[in-house]
Amino acid sequence: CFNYQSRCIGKNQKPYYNYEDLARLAQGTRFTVNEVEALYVLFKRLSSSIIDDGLIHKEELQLALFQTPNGENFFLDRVFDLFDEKSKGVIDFDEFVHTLSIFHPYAPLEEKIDYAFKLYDIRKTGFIEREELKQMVKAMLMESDMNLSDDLLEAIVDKTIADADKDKDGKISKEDWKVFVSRNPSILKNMTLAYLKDIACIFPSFIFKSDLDELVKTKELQDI
Amino acid sequence: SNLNAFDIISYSSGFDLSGLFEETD
Repeated sequence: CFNYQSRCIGKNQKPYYNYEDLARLAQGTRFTVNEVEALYVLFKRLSSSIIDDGLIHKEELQLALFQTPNGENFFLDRVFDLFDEKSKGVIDFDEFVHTLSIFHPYAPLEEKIDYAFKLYDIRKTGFIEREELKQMVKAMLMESDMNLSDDLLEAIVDKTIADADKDKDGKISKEDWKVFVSRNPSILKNMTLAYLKDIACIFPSFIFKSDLDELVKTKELQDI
Repeated sequence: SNLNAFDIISYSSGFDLSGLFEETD
């Protein structure tokens, strides 16, 4: 094995995380080591669903979220960008754990507000602009086969910008966003995943299938 | 109406990551 971005590469050329790596990740997030280990099992399943290289490709994220690896999806691109912190076009385990940590029920509200802003700042200009907002509402309406007249759509977008844009520059800045979200906390509902609170207990199969567990079982069999 | 554009977007299943935790064959 040799060092690659602080990760070891196993003989099958896939990045390999040992106990110390999992403990390091737990220390930097809201997860316990057991929970990071459960996430590692989940990650290995997701990252081998199409291309078994120890990294999650966009198609694999799409398969997990939408049950199909094909077709364009506006929301997929936004979610993938959120995970792909190093902009390498793939998601490694560090990025997976770090981003999911933001969705932890115990993550600070400020972090959730920041990440929600990133999600909506499509062009990465540091602002949520009117056209971006309209594009997202349109994508949501298309996804759910809902019809809304153009006039009504324009009116809702205009009203939202007017409500949020306190400095009256026609777009939503980070400061505008913080104030707006504090008045409309329901906007952040998708930024919390209750599953993450106790992932190791909710998904015990992850633990039973884990490498550590296999090691223990093997040892027990040897002892018998 | 008090409905804002972000409330509409938040109804999208596309921003819901719970699918990651569902067991698939």
